[in-house]
Amino acid sequence: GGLPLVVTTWRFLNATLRAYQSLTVGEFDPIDALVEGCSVCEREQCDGTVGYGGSPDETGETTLDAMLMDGTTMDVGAVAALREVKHAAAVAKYVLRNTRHTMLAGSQATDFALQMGFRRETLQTDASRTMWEQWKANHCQPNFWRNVIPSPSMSCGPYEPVSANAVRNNRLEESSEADRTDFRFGRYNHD
Amino acid sequence: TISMIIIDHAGHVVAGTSTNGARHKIPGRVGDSPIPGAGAYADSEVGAAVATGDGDVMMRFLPALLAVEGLRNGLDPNEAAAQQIKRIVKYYPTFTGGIVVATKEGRHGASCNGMAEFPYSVADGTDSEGEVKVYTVKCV
Repeated sequence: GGLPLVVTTWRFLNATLRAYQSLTVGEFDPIDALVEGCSVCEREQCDGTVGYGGSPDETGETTLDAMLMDGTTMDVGAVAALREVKHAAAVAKYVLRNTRHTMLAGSQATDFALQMGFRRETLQTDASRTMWEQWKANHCQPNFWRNVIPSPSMSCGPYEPVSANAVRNNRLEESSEADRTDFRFGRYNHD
Repeated sequence: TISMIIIDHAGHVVAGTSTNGARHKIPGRVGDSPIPGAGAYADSEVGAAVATGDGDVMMRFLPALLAVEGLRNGLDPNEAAAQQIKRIVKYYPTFTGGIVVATKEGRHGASCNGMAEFPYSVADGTDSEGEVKVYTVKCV
């Protein structure tokens, strides 16, 4: 290897190149180069796993997670389950530079972003809406529920926890936790 | 998920992530990406590690932090990554995930599980044009 270095998960070539050029030609500091690189994937919706319009949750909404960590100051800025704001890595930079916190989450992270000048906009697209509708039409399979009724392996919710009897009689679904294959994580579905 | 490590000429190490998470998650669910030590971890005295995959599982093991500690204890990047993947596989043999690790000198490596192979992209000083190369590792 040799410095400077940019390493990125997957085959996200444009993002890697943009970060590297920001660092070398643009002489950005590393955190700004990091935001530049990650933002390319947020715009290009890399593999459907970054940015708006991908990985809809059970209500069809896309929410975003992002983090930036400075290995010299050990300072961190992060957003989790950010809603209705597209540029998650950039918002994380404001958490890093404009707060003394590490992480802001959910709708209140959205409020913070709006205060920092970001725009509220839907993160749903036709593609993510279609993916969600197909999932609903398929009895909400696969899903992340267990030990609830009705049976999550057969139908959608809303769900309620299984009865106290089931708990008492140890008839809880445990072992399948070790087997995560039915969630079909992979190139197009992951964190 | 894009997870990225950047080390500049002066050896300033940073790491970061951005993702829209897992499909069909329960609303409010957060993956490993924004959690320091899980989705990414950087220490300019040693290097950095970043992760991608099934975040519900990976975050329980803080693989990025421990991979950096592996570097600190003398492992090379591939060993540091493989050590964390094997820790997770012991409890979740079918989990899907990958870890990329880089030393502060710019050596890099990766490891993975649940896929045939795992690609990661690199641009560094060895190529004066800054061309991006794709490396792939076979999963454990």
